[in-house]
Amino acid sequence: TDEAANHDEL
Amino acid sequence: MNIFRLAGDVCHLVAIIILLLKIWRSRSCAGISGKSQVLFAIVFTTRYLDLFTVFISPYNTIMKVVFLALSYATVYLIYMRFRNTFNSENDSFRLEFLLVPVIGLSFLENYAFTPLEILWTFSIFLESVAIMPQLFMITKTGEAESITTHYLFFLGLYRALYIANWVWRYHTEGFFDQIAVVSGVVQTIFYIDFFYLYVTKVLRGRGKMTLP
Repeated sequence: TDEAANHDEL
Repeated sequence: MNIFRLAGDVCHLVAIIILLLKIWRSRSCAGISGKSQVLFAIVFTTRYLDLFTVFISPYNTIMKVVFLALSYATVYLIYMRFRNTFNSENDSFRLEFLLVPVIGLSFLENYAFTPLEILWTFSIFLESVAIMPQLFMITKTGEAESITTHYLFFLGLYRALYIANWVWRYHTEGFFDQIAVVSGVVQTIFYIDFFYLYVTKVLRGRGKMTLP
């Protein structure tokens, strides 16, 4: 799933 | 980036600075749970391992470094600099009750079974319960200095603002991070009774918050 790609939140 | 997330990050930063200044200026960490602060340092460490591998934005990188530095500085002050003022007998929450289920869950529920992803999931789940030792200490001592309640207020507000951020991102960009959202809601729920006490006792009473 795309969330795993890059966690852009702190 | 949206206003809710920015406000949330600012609240988070304010909370950490409030606590650090309180300990530094009063040269005491009485009433502060060192265990919670250790858990927060672990949360930041396991979440920001991608600090050197993934570049999102200057803001993202700078905030990660700031959060890591301030959280370790807080732990240092509690356990090293002012350790003689640390009342460990009140800070008696059993961390294994938090760490074991959080570690287990992060292996079961994650987006990818890779070390970085499992550690990220672990940090998300751990953050939702990391404040428990502090809340437990307050119920045990039956009171909290008003500065400590301001710290908790901003800490609770930060994740509540993140929930608004997730609602906003869902409607504007279809973004939905289920693990972060579920964990963030649980985390904010833990603060609800504190928010009630904060508004009724501290803001009106202008004094210490004594639990009923």
